[in-house]
Amino acid sequence: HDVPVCGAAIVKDEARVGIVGVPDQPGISHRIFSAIAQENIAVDMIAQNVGSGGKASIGFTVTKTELPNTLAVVRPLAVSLGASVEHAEEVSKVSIVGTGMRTHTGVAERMFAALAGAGVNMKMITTGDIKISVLVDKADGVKALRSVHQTFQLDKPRAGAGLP
Amino acid sequence: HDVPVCGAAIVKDEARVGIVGVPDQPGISHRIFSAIAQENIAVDMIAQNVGSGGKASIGFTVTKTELPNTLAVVRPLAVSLGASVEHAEEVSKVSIVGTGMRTHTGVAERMFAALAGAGVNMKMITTGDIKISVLVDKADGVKALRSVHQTFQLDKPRAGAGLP
Ligand SMILES: C[C@@H](O)[C@H](N)C(=O)O
Ligand SMILES: C[C@@H](O)[C@H](N)C(=O)O
Repeated sequence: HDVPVCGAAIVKDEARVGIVGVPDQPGISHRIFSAIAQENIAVDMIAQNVGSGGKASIGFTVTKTELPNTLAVVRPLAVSLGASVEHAEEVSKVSIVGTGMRTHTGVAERMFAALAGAGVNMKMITTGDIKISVLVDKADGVKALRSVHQTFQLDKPRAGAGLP
Repeated sequence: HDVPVCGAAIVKDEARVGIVGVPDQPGISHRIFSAIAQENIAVDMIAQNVGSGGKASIGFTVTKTELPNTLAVVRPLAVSLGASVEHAEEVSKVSIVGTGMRTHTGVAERMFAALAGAGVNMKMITTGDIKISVLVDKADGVKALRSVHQTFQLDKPRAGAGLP
């Protein structure tokens, strides 16, 4: 019995940073993330979409307490790259996990359907093989988590999921 | 001995689709990905960054053979959303995996350093707990894979990594 999603989780206190309009050429992301790594700041989600006109934007999250340090690092760097920085403080990351995702199509779609049904707006999306994470306003976090729990029936005891 | 990255992989023949300027409100991603799921098209990477001015852009990849079907689905949908569609046919996904990523900072940075050193431009980035994927031009794929192999010493036999 192969369940595509076996768990969901929330990180309540994240902060999002966006660097908008960096040159879309090799080495730029390296400059940005090595400056952040030098300050020993752990980055969580990173999402970059394709750029246009030779520019791209990179979004990432850190824990809320690290936001001031992060901004202190990226602001001067963005200036030297001709880019701008924007951020949001009250965001939460909601994720679903499951090895079954590899063999099931439409898992992301079901997560998005759950959030749409709960009236939750997704600010960022990033996917791995066995995990999908979305960033939502902190005010929507618990509602979002509850809606994916329901959609994937994570509160029902599953065969083999633990004690009988 | 906790190694942050235990493997790297490439998917050579991916195609990227971008839907630019969708309304940034609940339910929009659901409309897009349910239309795609109805055609039984498996979506691989999905990356969305925060929008601005009430609009957002969503990038995703499918296998190259699915590109015509995918465009046939998303083009009319984009029109009804007041958005535009763009795509790229010759792209490859290069990923690194490792459970040790959870406890090591700077893994993404080291991957980006490897690609920067190889002169590879990253078109898209998405991250999970134990996996980081980047989309590069197909012409750069093998070079990119080789550079991360080298950086994370994936070709050296590791203690406990197999036969003595
Ligand atoms: C935008 C940034 O990711 C750039 N393409 C790089 O490779 O560093
Ligand atoms: C842009 C799109 O992701 C939208 N924010 C949604 O939640 O569907």
